[in-house]
Amino acid sequence: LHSEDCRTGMYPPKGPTFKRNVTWYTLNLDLPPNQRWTHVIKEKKAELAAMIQAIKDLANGFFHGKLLHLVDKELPLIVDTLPYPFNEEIKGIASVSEVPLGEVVLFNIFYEVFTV
Amino acid sequence: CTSVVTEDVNGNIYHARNLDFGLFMGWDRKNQTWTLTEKLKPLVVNVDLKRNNRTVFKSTSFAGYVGILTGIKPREFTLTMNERFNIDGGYVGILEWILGLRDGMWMSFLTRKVLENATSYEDARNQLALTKLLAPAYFILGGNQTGQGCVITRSRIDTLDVWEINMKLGRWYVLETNYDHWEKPFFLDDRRTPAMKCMNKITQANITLPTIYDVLSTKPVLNKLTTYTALMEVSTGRLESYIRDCPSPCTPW
Repeated sequence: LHSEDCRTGMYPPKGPTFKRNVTWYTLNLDLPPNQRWTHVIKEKKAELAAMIQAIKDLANGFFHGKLLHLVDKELPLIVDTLPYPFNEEIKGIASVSEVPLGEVVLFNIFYEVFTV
Repeated sequence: CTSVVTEDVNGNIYHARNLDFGLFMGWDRKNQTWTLTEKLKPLVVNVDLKRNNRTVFKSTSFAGYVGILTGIKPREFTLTMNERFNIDGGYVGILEWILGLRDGMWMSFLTRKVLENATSYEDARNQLALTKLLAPAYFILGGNQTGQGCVITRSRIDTLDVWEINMKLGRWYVLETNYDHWEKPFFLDDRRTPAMKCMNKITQANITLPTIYDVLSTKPVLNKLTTYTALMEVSTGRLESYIRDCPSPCTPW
């Protein structure tokens, strides 16, 4: 494994290990949950779809489409059991991004899925 | 992931992290990158969550992901979460949830709830330690006063350990990767030793957000899975995040 001497003088971030800064957004918690992420998702729609597609491609390689069938058919049923307001926010994200609800749910429960 | 909470000689608390994600999620041979890690990078956003036009907390997150993995409640506390791999993992919690046993909390929803509602470091620590979870985890929490920094090691049901900054013992930082701190890390994934070596080399007298960024920029603490680096200073409410790259030669995790 490649280990190196402790780096110094890396800040402010620059050079080959720095890709770019992160954009700021405001999330208004006074809005209905299904509208809170709309402006963010409108800007990131293509990137979200590309990330989900990458997961689908990987899953297809392993499970030959069976897992995706399960995700698209069964995971939307979970969304209403998720705690409020997260369930409504997820529905709003799926609606604006036009990504199937089950796939947005999968992204949001990724942590629990991958702790083994 | 690598998270660290540290206190300088003046009692200022700093909290920083590398978020590493996407292991075994497709390897791009040509570019020598993890496919999912690269797809996640354009989704990284900083979010200022406001109510009544006032900041409740700030977070570095992924667009489309409503939970929180990195957040700061200005002047109160900072919080990050690292994955804890265990055979009694989240899939058991998901199965229980599907079967109708729904007394556990989804990990990233809990961190968001804590950032929204907890009123102090102690309140946050109690909520993170006492809530039943769907998956094991490490919660790394920083406060706004001397000695307020800890790693909470959680199983789905119990709190296994709370490891705190303790100036009397000379413990001026706590650093967590993805292994219980009282056990040795997996020999093929030891980011803890190089990170601690760099922290100790910097010394408490010279610890600042820029020097912590140096630690998080040192391979293999920085690796092919590193998506972003976040730096937080609770007293000022400062949150800075940077998308990272790790050009070869660089460890795959």
